Amino acid sequence: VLHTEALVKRYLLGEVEVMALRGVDFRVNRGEFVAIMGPSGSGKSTLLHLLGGLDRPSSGEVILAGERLSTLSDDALSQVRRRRIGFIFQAFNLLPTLTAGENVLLPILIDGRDAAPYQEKLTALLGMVGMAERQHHKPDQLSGGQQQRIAIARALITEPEIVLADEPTGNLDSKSGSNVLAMLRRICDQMQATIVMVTHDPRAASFADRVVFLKDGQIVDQCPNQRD
Amino acid sequence: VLHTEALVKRYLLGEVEVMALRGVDFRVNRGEFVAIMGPSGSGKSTLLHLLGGLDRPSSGEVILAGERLSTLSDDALSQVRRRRIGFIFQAFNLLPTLTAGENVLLPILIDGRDAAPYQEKLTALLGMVGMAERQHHKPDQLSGGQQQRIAIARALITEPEIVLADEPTGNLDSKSGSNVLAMLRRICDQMQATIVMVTHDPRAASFADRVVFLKDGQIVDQCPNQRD
Ligand SMILES: Nc1ncnc2c1ncn2[C@@H]1O[C@H](COP(=O)(O)OP(=O)(O)OP(=O)(O)O)[C@@H](O)[C@H]1O
Ligand SMILES: Nc1ncnc2c1ncn2[C@@H]1O[C@H](COP(=O)(O)OP(=O)(O)OP(=O)(O)O)[C@@H](O)[C@H]1O
Ligand SMILES: [Mg+2]
Ligand SMILES: [Mg+2]
Repeated sequence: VLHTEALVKRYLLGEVEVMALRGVDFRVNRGEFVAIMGPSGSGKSTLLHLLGGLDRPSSGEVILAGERLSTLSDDALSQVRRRRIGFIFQAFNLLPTLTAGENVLLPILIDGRDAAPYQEKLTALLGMVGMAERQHHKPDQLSGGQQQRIAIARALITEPEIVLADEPTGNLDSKSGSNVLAMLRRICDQMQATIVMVTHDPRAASFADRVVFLKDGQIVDQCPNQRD
Repeated sequence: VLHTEALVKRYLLGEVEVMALRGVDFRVNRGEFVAIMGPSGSGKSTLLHLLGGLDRPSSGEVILAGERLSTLSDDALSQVRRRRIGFIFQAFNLLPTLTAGENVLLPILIDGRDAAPYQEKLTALLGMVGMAERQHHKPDQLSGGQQQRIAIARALITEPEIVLADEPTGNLDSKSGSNVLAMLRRICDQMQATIVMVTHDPRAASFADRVVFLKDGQIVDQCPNQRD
């Protein structure tokens, strides 16, 4: 459902060029749960941002459900993101002026839709990540792991076909982390959602169907997980 | 060298009171490396902020080298922080308008001192965290783990007696993470620095001399690590 062809991303800093991705051919099928691991700075977040259309490649293509993202206008790309993709950012990216509940509903509000039909789903999602009683708190009144859990709920409110998760358990204790991973696994198995998760944690990677290894902007290894 | 007595921290949110710490008696001796673990929201960052004088308790005392922090003025407290404590924040807290190198030198600059004598130490520290060639880049041009490593270098530039680290390896792959932990261990062993590290990673906790477990704002368990 989502694949890349010879994906290259180059950043220019003054006269220095940073090759974040050096030609990546990545593929994930519908209903598959793939983990991406690799050293710090190897290009994982960059790959995730390109997959989600949050940034455009220097060359190469990202193809989502048969459609080349490069052919879409900024508006069309923005709409694909809001309606079909849920993104969990490495730095959470919560809006400091909104409450936790408003942050979770943000994808709906940005889409110009009414939030009322989503109240029940909001409550259910907050309950699933253990944040039900914190709905009215602002991000700066929450711990790091609590903010991360709000970011996770926000990515799932639209029941997206594709979840792109950038180190979603990095600030969570093992119990909250396992809870989140089990949740992602459930969404994948029961709703055929497609999950691409960047992680540094081998235990988190073990929840995936397959693990892809990135190093210096290239895929260097892949291995399927034995799962029953 | 650093201990607390009946430490309580209460946050007031509208009419809701959040008891972040419910009476904590914590002690760390000079030259000791202590890890603090516990569920998300259990009060770890709050405890670390109070230990570093970044916030004041609702009741109870923080005593640093025999001095009650509550007796210090804001200015005096600020000076203690700058000169004796190195703080690694859970969210890094790098200044977006400064380069990586300038961010590392910030404690020196804030102290009104000349940065020139620190250039060599800056280069050495950046080398130790693998960020030597990124000195002139801004934080938004760095990956999550690269930002974390800059935050780590910043905490160490003043060669502080006490390092307070809030989940310092949360965004690092296992190799960069082990590197940072070995660095903290070395500073502790060779320079008798005192390290208090919050972590969710049992492997990181294994580098410490002792692990303290926090739950719902209270210390519920402690255990020494078998180290040779
Ligand atoms: N400024 C604040 N206002 C209100 N409540 C706060 C504030 N800061 C923290 N809290 C609350 O205090 C409790 C402890 O927070 P703390 O950040 O210390 O947790 P933590 O153990 O570091 O969690 P994590 O592992 O998720 O980082 C949490 O319930 C949190 O929501
Ligand atoms: N806006 C930018 N400008 C310049 N360079 C950038 C920018 N964003 C990322 N980079 C560089 O691209 C490379 C890949 O970054 P990326 O964020 O994808 O790494 P990562 O694998 O997610 O690392 P981490 O595990 O530390 O989060 C890094 O060397 C980084 O410094
Ligand atoms: Mg990243
Ligand atoms: Mg914390």
